[in-house]
Amino acid sequence: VVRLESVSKVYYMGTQSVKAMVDVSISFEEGCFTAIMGPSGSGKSTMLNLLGCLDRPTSGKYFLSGQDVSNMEDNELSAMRLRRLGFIFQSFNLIPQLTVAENIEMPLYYMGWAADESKSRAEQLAAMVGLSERLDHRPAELSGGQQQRVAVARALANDPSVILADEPTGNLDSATGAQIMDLMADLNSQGKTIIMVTHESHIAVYAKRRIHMLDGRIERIEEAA
Amino acid sequence: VVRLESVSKVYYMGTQSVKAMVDVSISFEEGCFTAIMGPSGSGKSTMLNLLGCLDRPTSGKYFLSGQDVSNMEDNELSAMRLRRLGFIFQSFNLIPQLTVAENIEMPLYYMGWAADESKSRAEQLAAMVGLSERLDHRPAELSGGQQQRVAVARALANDPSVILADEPTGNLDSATGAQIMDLMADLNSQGKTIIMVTHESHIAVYAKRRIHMLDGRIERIEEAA
Ligand SMILES: Nc1ncnc2c1ncn2[C@@H]1O[C@H](COP(=O)(O)OP(=O)(O)OP(=O)(O)O)[C@@H](O)[C@H]1O
Ligand SMILES: Nc1ncnc2c1ncn2[C@@H]1O[C@H](COP(=O)(O)OP(=O)(O)OP(=O)(O)O)[C@@H](O)[C@H]1O
Ligand SMILES: [Mg+2]
Ligand SMILES: [Mg+2]
Repeated sequence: VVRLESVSKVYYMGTQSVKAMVDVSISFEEGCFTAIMGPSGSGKSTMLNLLGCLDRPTSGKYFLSGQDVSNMEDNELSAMRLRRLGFIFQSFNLIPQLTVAENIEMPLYYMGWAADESKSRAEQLAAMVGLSERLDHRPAELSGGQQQRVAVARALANDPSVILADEPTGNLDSATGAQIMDLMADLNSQGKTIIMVTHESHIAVYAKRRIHMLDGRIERIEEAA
Repeated sequence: VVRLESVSKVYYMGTQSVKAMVDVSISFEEGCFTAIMGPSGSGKSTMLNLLGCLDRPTSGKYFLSGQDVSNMEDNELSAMRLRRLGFIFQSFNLIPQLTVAENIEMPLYYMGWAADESKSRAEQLAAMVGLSERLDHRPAELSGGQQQRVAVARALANDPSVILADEPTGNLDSATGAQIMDLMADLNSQGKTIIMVTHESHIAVYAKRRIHMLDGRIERIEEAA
């Protein structure tokens, strides 16, 4: 279970400050499939970054499996992130110098996997996102949607129990996007928790619950029938 | 008028090669509003990059206002690009070290505009995309959709006659996306030529003509009624 309790996030830039999240409280049950929607700048990526332990709240508490994340050391945090979380970034964050295969293998390298095992895992994942022929290419040699699919594959490498996806189909045509969403639905049916930011309603329908954000707050929550 | 004549683009990577565009012939009339759609990797961005003189065909010809672009020197090309074209990149390509205002002003700086004029032009454009309060912030301090809107504003700075937009609403919620598209429709009604890649059908409807690509070729063309 993932739980935010009165979480706020303020970004300070010199004299100015931006209230990215304001007093947000929400729980995510294990195995849930939730979409986070809302206008540009409403706090969706900020919420996902906090959930992914990539950032800390300015105030409020974040509990991961009952444990108060704010009491954890940075190395504790990154260890748990590595084991339990898979993150698909809005801007992909692929390593330009690494090939597709090496980008996908990254989490496994940090977890100490043997080279041949991580290589075959990367090949399996690349096939799942339709990029088997591009394993030795670098991100700059790929289209936007192909880069996005590498980011998806990398997020699944460590078989995470919680998948955090920030606009996973933003650069994909409907058909390819549906393939990725079918993959997500499949992982969810295996019990994985999926929290996904999307602005596309035909993608949000894969989720059982839809959280609508506005100006850093939760405006409303829709539960699918 | 913009015209591609039997244009092919092959990317060579060591022993491998990718046929990004295969024997494409198409014209774009002055003042048209055209959408380019198709699966991820089908050649949409490659076509836009060629149209935007950011890359050269491997074979075939590209005519811009009747002039064969392949006969132009690089500096001629970039001069014309600066004067006549506005490009919204799929990955924004904002300068991280520059503020929002400075990013928008970039084309005007190269065109030798006076500082105070380019500053007020940047303020006007930032207002048009709803970012007046963020002029002094840097891209890393912005949300994905806010960065995308800065990229839109920058593409319009030099008042181009041809606007090339690669997924201009990919990171925007429906409402904000519609605002950007209303802006595009307005510019088109003023006579500007707009060629836009999108995978979102509710965005493609703004275009009078829709070109569908598949594996580097034009698969079919739809004309709106
Ligand atoms: N610089 C490059 N080097 C090598 N191959 C490239 C390069 N740029 C693009 N390609 C390849 O050319 C093909 C077409 O790419 P393009 O970016 O035009 O696709 P696209 O239709 O824009 O895709 P998307 O919808 O995913 O953005 C893809 O297979 C891509 O991997
Ligand atoms: N590092 C940062 N520094 C300063 N302000 C930030 C930073 N990151 C985000 N913000 C601001 O916080 C607000 C929320 O940003 P966030 O990225 O969460 O929005 P979002 O809902 O994901 O938007 P989008 O749909 O455009 O991606 C925005 O106004 C943004 O400019
Ligand atoms: Mg975001
Ligand atoms: Mg593209």
